Amino acid sequence: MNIFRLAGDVSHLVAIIILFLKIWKSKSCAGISGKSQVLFALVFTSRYLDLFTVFISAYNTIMKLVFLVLSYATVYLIYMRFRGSYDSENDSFRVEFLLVPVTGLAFLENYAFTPLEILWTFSIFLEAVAIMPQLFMITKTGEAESITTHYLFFLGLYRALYLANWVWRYHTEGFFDQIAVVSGVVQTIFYCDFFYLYVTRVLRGSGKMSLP
Amino acid sequence: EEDMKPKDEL
Repeated sequence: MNIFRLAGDVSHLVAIIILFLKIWKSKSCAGISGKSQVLFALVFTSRYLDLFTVFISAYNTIMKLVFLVLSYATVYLIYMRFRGSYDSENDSFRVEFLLVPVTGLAFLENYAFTPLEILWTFSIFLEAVAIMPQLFMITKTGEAESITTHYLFFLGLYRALYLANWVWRYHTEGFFDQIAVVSGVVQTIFYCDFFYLYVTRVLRGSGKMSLP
Repeated sequence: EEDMKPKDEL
C-alpha cells in the first residue's frame, strides 16, 4: 500500500458517499444517471467475486464490501425509493454500446482465459466507460448541480491517483499491470474535459456548472 | 498468459 493508492481509495469512497448522501438527503435523484450507477454496481460485482475466496487484508475486504453495499444502495435509491425523480428521458445513453465492446475486448485481451480473470478484465474495461451515461446526461441537460460535480471530481481523481500509484509501484517493486494501467489512462482522459469545466466553472465561478 | 499478479488493488 502507498499514499497514492490510499488517497485514491479514500477519494473513491468519498465520491460514492457524496452521491449516496445527496440522493438520500434531497430525496431526489434528478440529474443523476441511473445507468452509470448500474454499470458501477456491475463493475464491483464482476471485480469482487474473489471476496470470499481470496483474503488479502481486512482493509481490502472491508472496502470491497462497502463499495458493493453503497453502489447497490444507490441503484436502489434511484430505481426504487426515489424513482419518481429519476430523469429517464435525459438518461438515454445506449449502454449496450458500452457493454458489447467491453465484453468482446475482455474475451480478447486478458491475462488468462478463465471466468474469474475474464470477469475481472471486463470490470476493468467497464469501469473506464461507466461514467459515460452520466457525462452524456450532463451535456444533454446542459448543467449539473454542484454536489454532482464534486462527486465527479472525486471519482475522476481516484483513478488519476491510481495512475500515480502504478508509477510508484513500478519504480519501487517492479509491479506493472498493463490492462489496469491502459484502462486507467483511458478512464482518466474521459474526465479531462470535466476537470477543466470543474476548475473554471465550479471552483471559481457560480456553484452550478452550466455547459456552454 | 502472463504470471498471475496478486489482485491486491480495489
